[in-house]
Amino acid sequence: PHLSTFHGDFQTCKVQGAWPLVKNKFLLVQVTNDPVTGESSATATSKLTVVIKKNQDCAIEPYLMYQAQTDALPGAFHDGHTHYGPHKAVELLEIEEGKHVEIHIRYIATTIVVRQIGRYFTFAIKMPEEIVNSTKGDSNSGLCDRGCPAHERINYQEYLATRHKKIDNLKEDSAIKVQMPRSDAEGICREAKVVDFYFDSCVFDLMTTGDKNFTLAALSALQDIIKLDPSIVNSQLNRTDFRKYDKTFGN
Amino acid sequence: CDIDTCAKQFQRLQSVENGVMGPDKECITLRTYWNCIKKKVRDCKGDLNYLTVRTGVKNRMGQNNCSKNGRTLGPEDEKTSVPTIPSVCSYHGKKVYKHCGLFGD
Repeated sequence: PHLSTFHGDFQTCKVQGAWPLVKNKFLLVQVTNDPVTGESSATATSKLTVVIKKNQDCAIEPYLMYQAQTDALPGAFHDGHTHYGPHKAVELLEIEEGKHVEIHIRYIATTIVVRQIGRYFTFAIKMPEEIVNSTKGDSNSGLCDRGCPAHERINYQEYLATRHKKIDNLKEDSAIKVQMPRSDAEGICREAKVVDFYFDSCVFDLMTTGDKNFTLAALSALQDIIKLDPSIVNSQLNRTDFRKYDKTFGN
Repeated sequence: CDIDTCAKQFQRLQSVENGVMGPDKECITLRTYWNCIKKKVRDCKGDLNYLTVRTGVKNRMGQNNCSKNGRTLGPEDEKTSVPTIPSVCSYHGKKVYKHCGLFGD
């Protein structure tokens, strides 16, 4: 999947299996990434678990769990509650049944957004910098803080720059096959109005899987992050081409 | 229309939470059942068994004064004033935020 970290890094990773995304004294978010069906070796998130740790004063005991799996995005926590504590200190909102939920943890001013698009999940979180920084450098803190391990990363810029020229020669390359030509993918992603890293991700996903659900996933991910932090719009470059990558990796 | 999975989930929850959850237990398990049933509406439209189960659960929730949004209503509810939010349940740190996202393949 594609990861935008708390520290502004953008990565495309393999991370197959179970990985922690966020891990601190208040919260644990873990995802499971499975191979995408079909011929592609790509993986995507098929299971997501949020564990809100004990907080006696705000009515969570001994912990509170939310779990979503493909085709089961519940509108409640595991015990059937949708909110806990005084003035809904913790609240789960079902925005669209089976497709979109939000979890608000008010005593740590944190919002989590989970969507199911196609068979896979998108995840977004907004958390105070103080809490994020409390685990900085901790080797167990999760992908959102540390990014993906180096050996799990895919150089998506190189992939985007080089694969589109080699479509005819890729049959023997079983690692990452191209399911859609880059030019077609670019057209679809431009039309979807995704930009910058989300444009890269959109084109990458179409090229690797051919599944247009990932276009919507990239668009939703961008919209969610803008909703969580509207100021992000100011830092957008609105880039929808790969000239920079072609120049760097084209040869 | 696979309504049986909801019934099984309900029974499992009843057995697991037996004696653990206190007075809200019945409502919590019923609410979980109700949420599961709600999700089947598209597949079960017009299914008689589905409608029967849904009505049954709705009636039981009504009998137990269970709300559908996660709060058990009681006679004291109207009398109680709005509680003050405990200080520990509000965030007092700096309102500077970080963001993280995971999506796609």
